[in-house]
Amino acid sequence: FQLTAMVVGESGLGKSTLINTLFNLAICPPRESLHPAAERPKTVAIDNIHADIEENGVRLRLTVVDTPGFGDLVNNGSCWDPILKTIEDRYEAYLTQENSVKRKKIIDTRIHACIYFIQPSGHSLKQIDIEFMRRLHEKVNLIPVIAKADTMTEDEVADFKERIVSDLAFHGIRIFQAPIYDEEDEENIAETEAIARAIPFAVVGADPTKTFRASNGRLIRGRGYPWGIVDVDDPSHCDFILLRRMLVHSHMEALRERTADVLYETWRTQRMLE
Amino acid sequence: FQLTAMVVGESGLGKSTLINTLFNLAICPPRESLHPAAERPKTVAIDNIHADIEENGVRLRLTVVDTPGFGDLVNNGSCWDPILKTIEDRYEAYLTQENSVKRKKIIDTRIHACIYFIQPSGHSLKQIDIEFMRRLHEKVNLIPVIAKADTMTEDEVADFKERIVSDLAFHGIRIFQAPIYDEEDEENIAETEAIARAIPFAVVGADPTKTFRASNGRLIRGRGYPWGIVDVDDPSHCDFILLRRMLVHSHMEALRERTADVLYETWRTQRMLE
Ligand SMILES: Nc1nc2c(ncn2[C@@H]2O[C@H](COP(=O)(O)OP(=O)(O)O)[C@@H](O)[C@H]2O)c(=O)[nH]1
Ligand SMILES: Nc1nc2c(ncn2[C@@H]2O[C@H](COP(=O)(O)OP(=O)(O)O)[C@@H](O)[C@H]2O)c(=O)[nH]1
Repeated sequence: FQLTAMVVGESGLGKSTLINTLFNLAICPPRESLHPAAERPKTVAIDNIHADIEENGVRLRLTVVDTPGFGDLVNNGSCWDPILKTIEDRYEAYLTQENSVKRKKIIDTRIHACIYFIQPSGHSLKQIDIEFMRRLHEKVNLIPVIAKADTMTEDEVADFKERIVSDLAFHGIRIFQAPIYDEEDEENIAETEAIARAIPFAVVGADPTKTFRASNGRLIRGRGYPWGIVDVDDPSHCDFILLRRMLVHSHMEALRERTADVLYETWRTQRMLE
Repeated sequence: FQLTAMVVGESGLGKSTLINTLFNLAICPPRESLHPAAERPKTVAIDNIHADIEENGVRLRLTVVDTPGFGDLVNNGSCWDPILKTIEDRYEAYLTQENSVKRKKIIDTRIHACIYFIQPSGHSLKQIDIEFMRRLHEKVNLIPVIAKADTMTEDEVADFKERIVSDLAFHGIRIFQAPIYDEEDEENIAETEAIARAIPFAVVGADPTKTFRASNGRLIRGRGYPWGIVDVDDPSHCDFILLRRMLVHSHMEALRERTADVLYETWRTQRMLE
């Protein structure tokens, strides 16, 4: 099994922490704050982080494509170009292998999901969110999440989700929908509906090395504040477990299939027509 | 007594809420989210909000200068120009009145403090923060605050403050220092030191209409999460009361004096030399 997931969003939205929480492993190194005198990079970088992990007794070859620098400058026009380019370069690399005369086992580096982190402003999508998602939703499976959702009360989350959904609809942005298969059992359909209702997921991440002891002795992954402890795995605190179910369990196959059968094929047809 | 305070920061950092919390009054109207189809403004607006309030039995004529649009575009280069302009236009207006032949009572619209909201990224200052503060610290009393500080744990706040202070020092940015007067009594000196140690203040704002009942029956202004209630007036939760003391009590006079005697005079001298 292999999964290639890209993370995109401004610095400080908890992207590294969320990836580590998703796989319960310090995959992404803690982001070293640049020394004040350090040269700020002028363009978005594309970093590949590989990890072999075990999920449900299954070996998973995971690649996280990180995009530091996105949205961090004063002027961010075209900060999405390097991201678009890497998605299309990977389609190109796949096509080249597909078309080669002596075909060996194809190495698939295509991106199966792009997790886009939305700032928890509580108002509406920002211009940069719309500009980015407009350009990418037809090229990659887009999974927008509300970052650092422990910033928002339950009411604020509900309002914000409603607003984001209507912003996306207004701009014609299609995000990844978990498909419902006819042959699925009651339980799976219920779960798929729970996932569909919660999108965009309001996520909270927790440093896997900092755990808390609940009053019943259970170990909690979360964030500790003077006024209480956020439990990342508690569905009444955030949608983390729904995102995890979607990415790592129920819909990993659907993400890879849609990438291969729909997004890549669309790109390939256009490419061959040029 | 009169005070003119400007608020600057990206949309969604809790600026309106903080102003309302500072004066325990819905001075700033809740920011109406623009309809998705609404034209986004292309430049920063300057809005003046006037309120007559009573503080400690003293009537205070308060003007809040709001700056919607700052940092909200994809390209924000020069989004600080309208802000610089309003500060200097007000110095100009004062100079004109000062110099007029038949002087009446001068109407003073000069800005006494600029509260700059820093996103709680947990890393370091963003480029836009540095670019803005570099250009403004010699023209207006700069009071940077860490917005929505309930996003950060106590350790994260401590690290972030340290980092911000060193970023500011590195870039030669001078923020407003509460002066210590020799004749002040022990208690005032202790308070001034507490204020000085806490800068930049980690603030949390609370909608004045949503209050909570503490277990002892006391009314709390705060934010209610499933995992606990943030009490805005609790110094172990955030630095709100320190900011309030500085702005509305102990240092309101110092802010107006520095504006009149130092910042305005510096600007006036340069202006007359041109
Ligand atoms: N409130 C809150 N803070 C978080 C969350 N996840 C990470 N953080 C904190 O936010 C800061 C930046 O996190 P990081 O993962 O480095 O963000 P990145 O720059 O997007 O990769 C760190 O101080 C984290 O501890 C979250 O879900 N909620
Ligand atoms: N976590 C947190 N949220 C806040 C705080 N202050 C305001 N908010 C919420 O953030 C959202 C935007 O607040 P608003 O005052 O309109 O921000 P503005 O756009 O900067 O004026 C609203 O949903 C507020 O309830 C705060 O101190 N902490």
